[in-house]
Amino acid sequence: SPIAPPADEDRESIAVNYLTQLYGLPNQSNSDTEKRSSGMSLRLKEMQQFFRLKVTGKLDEETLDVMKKPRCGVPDVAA
Amino acid sequence: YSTFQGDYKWKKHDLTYRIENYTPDMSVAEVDDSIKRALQLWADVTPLRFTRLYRGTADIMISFGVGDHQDGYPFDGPNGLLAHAFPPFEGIGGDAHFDDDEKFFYRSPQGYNLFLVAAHEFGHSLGLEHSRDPGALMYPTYIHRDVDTFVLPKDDVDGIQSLYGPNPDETGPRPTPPVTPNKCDPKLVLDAVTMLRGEIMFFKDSFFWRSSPHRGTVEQHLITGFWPEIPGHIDAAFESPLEDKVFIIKGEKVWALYGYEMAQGYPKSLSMFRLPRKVQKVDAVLYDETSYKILFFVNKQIYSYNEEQRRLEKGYPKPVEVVFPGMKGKVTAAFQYQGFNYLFSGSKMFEFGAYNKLRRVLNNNYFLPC
Repeated sequence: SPIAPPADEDRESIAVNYLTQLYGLPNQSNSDTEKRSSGMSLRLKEMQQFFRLKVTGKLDEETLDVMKKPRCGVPDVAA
Repeated sequence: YSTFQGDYKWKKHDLTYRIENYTPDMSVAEVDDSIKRALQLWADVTPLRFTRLYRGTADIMISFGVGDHQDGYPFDGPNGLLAHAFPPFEGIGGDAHFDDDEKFFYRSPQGYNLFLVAAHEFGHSLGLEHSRDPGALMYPTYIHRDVDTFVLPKDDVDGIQSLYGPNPDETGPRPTPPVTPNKCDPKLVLDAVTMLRGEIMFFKDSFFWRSSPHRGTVEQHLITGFWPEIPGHIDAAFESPLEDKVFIIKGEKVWALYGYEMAQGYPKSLSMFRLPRKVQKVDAVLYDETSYKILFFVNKQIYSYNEEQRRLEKGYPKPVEVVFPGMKGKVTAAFQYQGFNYLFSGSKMFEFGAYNKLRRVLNNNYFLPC
């Protein structure tokens, strides 16, 4: 693609926004790093499970691709 | 499908809706019609009936807004989140909001079709959550579909009828709700199989599975979600490494993909492969990388096209059984992988090794683990 892939912080913010709005990721500002990354990994696994992606808990290309697709704003779990 | 936990369903079947405002993307009449048809989809398969109100509060209040539109769930600008709706309960329950930073369309395949987005949101307004079925209307991501031929998929029909039951006023036969093919179905018969730059693509009805052997993942998608121009129920597909293209064949038409993009100048005719005029449909195609020959399976015969010399080979057509001894049934799909030829017939896959010697007969989901 001629468009440079999103830099890491873009990737991260895309993922945090997506998981916060659609997978109930708690607000990240005040939690410590450890708690934050485990919360993120848990929600990533839920999302990967929902979309039948490889469940790794890590933000890989396939997972980011799905996050960038246009979609409905109703959460996929615990709506 | 899934429904909202708790008893989130309307306690009545006669519901009202009101369109509070409009998007500048479409005419008032187009918005009205899109909304009406989107509600009718659900009415057709349930006892639910929808009456439009022009003032006051309706069960389903429909509006267009941007960014923070005062419901606590702000939109996010163009693309991303397109709309949302609330399950059945008092007040905001049932309401549907559309992000007017999106470009909504009435018919064109570009942008977002309002009828499709609204039909999905009204599924939520009636008590459905998102479905994991990639063919379902209630799947979370937007997938363009042909709105003229759109039939509510079975997964959605089952979901809404689990809440409200069937339409008691059913009059006459309805189009069969499409079922998403299941790779665990032992009777699965594939339409076509091809390589695509190292991935294996399995086509069935309106869907394809995309298998990445090196990543160990298999995804299922609607064909139209990737290539709106390509129809479902294709006859055959093959990859030409020489042209770095995948050719997709249905009837006498041939489309071409360049990677995941549609190649320009297609569809072309099957005659591009010099097949006799009487051949108006092929059952399968196998590309032999060792000889640059393209084998066309037509009923129980094979035509061989030499891609380098761009001409049909002499001495063909030949019976399939002469070229692939032991291959008795009709071949419905074929591909070559790591030097072996795989021919699909019914729910079986025949593996041929060097000199087209039959090695194994496998289940056709050998490459599509259940």
